[in-house]
Amino acid sequence: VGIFGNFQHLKWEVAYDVGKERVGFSPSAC
Amino acid sequence: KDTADTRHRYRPHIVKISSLLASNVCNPITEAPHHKKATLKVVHKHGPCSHLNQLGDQKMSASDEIKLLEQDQLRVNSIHSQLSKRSGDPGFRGPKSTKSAIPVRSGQTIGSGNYIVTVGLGTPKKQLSLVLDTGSALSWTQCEPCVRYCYAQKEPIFKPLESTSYANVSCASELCNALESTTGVSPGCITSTCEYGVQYGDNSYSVGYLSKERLTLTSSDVIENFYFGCGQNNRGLFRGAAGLLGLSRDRLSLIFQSGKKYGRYFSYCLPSSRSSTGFLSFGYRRPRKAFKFTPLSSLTKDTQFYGLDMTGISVGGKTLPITASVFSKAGTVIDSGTVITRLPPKAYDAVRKAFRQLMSDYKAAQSYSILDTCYDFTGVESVFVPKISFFFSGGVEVEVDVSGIIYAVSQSQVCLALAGNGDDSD
Repeated sequence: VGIFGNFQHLKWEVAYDVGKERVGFSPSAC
Repeated sequence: KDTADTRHRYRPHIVKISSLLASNVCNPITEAPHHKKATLKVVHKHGPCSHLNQLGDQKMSASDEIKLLEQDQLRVNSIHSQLSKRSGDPGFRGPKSTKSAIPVRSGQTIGSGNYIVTVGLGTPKKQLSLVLDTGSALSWTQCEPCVRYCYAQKEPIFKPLESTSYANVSCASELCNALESTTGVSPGCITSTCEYGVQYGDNSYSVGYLSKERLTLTSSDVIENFYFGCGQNNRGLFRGAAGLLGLSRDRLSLIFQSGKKYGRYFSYCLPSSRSSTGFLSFGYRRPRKAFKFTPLSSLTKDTQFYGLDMTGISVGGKTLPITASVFSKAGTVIDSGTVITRLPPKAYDAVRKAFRQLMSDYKAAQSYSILDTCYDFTGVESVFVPKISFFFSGGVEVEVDVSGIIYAVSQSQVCLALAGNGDDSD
């Protein structure tokens, strides 16, 4: 598989909505 | 079309090279996320914000930096190995892009992830720094008396005998029987106590008692009867961390164990540099900007991993001509513990070609570990770096921050922070 690694998550908040089986991305200042 | 959106898309990042090089000073985020649910601080294990940083104020050496990327490849191999076993693939083929072949071992994902959070365990609670891992399920910490072996950790090792809320789990427990599907290792039974074993892709491992205990995330967020591994024989590359916090898609992970409280919802924002801090949050909280959601992929439905359907990539504002089957053939997982994104070879070749074209004014430098597109910016103050976006099903675009496009080893070696897999079916 391809892997979307953590270096590319920087400055994004990543949400794991496991109940609804989805992953979300939101730009973040962090 | 000359719209603000297209102008933004094509406009490159302008980057001061000095801003990309690691700082020795911790600059925590000043603004805590507005939340109602449990939020923990996340730090990079090797940065100045981490109390586990063995090097104090010193920067990591070049050889330590190389080791980090080699360990990253071990983790990737481990993920491939696990998914190959599930899909019946006869075996994993080593990466063609790396110069030195790294031996492949099956097992859980490597335990040496880079981000840690500090939680409280037991009554009275003891602070423990655990590696955050969305790629594995079982949380564990080293436990005294360390019947066989405990590696050196920064905080005092957890002592079950000093906690009033600790209990071993019996071999007859349903969760004990579930261990094999969680860890891939059959549970043992010692004087009626359930024994777990978990081995990671680099041969790191933890063996001990399956136990339950009070887990304190924050002063107002406590999980009673949290099942975890109380490690009596622990070896590997955990480097000062007290253990691991498993966040994968499995009934034994923290996410499922705290499902009633937090609705199986968590989010993280990783520190944008090693000298900054981020957060890990449980339960829904409204972000400043709305989330764009993509469904979990059916390809990884029966695995612990969070699979996504990547549909395309753009470099410098232009969507690359990569056929959809290149992404769908192998699939994609999102992993908090893998550092560098791995792409199918055909996709990576297209990204590299486009990136090199747009960076052709700059002097090339030799490759660095798994990173094969590097530049020498000696004497250069600022550079233009093309934007890169990943697209996922549901119309979700993740425009990678510039801090995630280039990996700065030194002023004379700044590399594209992406790599290719060895085979399109990986």
